[in-house]
Amino acid sequence: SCWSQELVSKLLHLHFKDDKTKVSGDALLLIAQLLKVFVVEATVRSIRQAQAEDLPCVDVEQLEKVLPQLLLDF
Amino acid sequence: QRLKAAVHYTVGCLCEEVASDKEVQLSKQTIAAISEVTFRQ
Amino acid sequence: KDWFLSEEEFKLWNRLYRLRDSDEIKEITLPQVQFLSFQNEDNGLTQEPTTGIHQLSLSEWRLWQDHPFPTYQVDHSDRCHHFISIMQMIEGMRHEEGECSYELEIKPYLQMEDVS
Repeated sequence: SCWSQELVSKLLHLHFKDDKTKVSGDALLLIAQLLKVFVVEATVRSIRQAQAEDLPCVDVEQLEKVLPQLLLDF
Repeated sequence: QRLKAAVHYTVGCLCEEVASDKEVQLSKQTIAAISEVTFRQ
Repeated sequence: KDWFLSEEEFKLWNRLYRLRDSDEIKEITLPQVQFLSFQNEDNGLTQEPTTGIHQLSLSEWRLWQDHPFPTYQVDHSDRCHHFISIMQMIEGMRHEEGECSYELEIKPYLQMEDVS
């Protein structure tokens, strides 16, 4: 997966109250997968919106259109 | 900021992979926006 | 070896993805979540729109939210379908003047002993 375990661990530790909190390798892999699914979903939904508008390039506007439902789906 | 840059880079690679597979172009701003949303999530 | 970007990755990021001050949009932010019922101190910080910083809008395209957008690998959640149905209801009531169709429809079922 493109998310390194160190990067995922660092992201999680941003929000932990206790820095010594440990996260198992499996949990890190699962979160890395979740992050990947989220980014791919956001990208494909934005692309679909750009294609529906016959646009050659996906801009922020296409993401904004799909954003409310994307955030409700995660 | 370094962590955000690492997330942004990772998101950028993923977005490019999807975009090339779908043969479309994503603006830099769109990638930055997806990265910001991901970071916040 | 750690979470940092390597020299190579940093160069790629800097070239391909980094937003520059010369870009029209040089930073993207998300709206701050505000629970009006909890008037905590930082609610006061209404973000002034600053040039070059684009705040993603969750309401700009609200008129488009009355139908489900296509999904890819993750289907719409129940709460998303609920959101869409509320947006459809709002869209249906948008042009009403005076009378409220929802009220006219539901009023006959009201039993005062249920609420007193």
